[in-house]
Amino acid sequence: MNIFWLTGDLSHLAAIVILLLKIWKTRSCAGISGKGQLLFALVFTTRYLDLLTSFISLYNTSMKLIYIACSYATVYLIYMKFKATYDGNHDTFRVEFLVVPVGGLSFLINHDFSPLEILCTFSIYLESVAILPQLFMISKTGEAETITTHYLFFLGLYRALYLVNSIWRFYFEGCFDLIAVVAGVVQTILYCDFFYLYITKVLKGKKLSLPA
Amino acid sequence: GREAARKDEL
Repeated sequence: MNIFWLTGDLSHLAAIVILLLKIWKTRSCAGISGKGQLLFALVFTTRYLDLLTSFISLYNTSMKLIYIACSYATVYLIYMKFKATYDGNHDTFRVEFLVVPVGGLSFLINHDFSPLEILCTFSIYLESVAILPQLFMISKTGEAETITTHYLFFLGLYRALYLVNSIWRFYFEGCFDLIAVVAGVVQTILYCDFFYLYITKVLKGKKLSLPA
Repeated sequence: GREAARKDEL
């Protein structure tokens, strides 16, 4: 494990926990895309099926379980406990336009044509675009709460750190996963516009609002 | 290995 890998994991964890605590503390999920959170729950479920077949380390297993539990808890809060605060009218991204092509692609391009590997590949492709419903919602309402932008920042930062980790592992360990790297590049590119707004607005104490 | 990198990552 290297520093980019560890800080990537911690950044990912920070994002998930920030979102969960924001919803819990404010008793509201206003401004959060429920569809996006459903996609992330699907991402974790399909990627971590290897929990049932292989053991890597205590760290690996615990983090996977925490990610899965937090993502399901978030979905529960949005669609059950604080359903009344869910802003469904603005959460109108058509997720089937992501899930269907991504499903097809994972059948066509994968490392091994086995159920577990296809599902894992599916989760990597899906994760790279799973933020789109949330970004779409922000573009529709034209603004985001500052705490929501912190969530997005850590979620984006995690994948960028993982890319550096991939380069590190390629040079020092000789291992390389093209699928994960390409998906990671796509995922990071999708955050660039947001990163720009986060640095130029939110970090200077302003609210993230888009021009009408 | 090619895809070995992914197996121990999250």
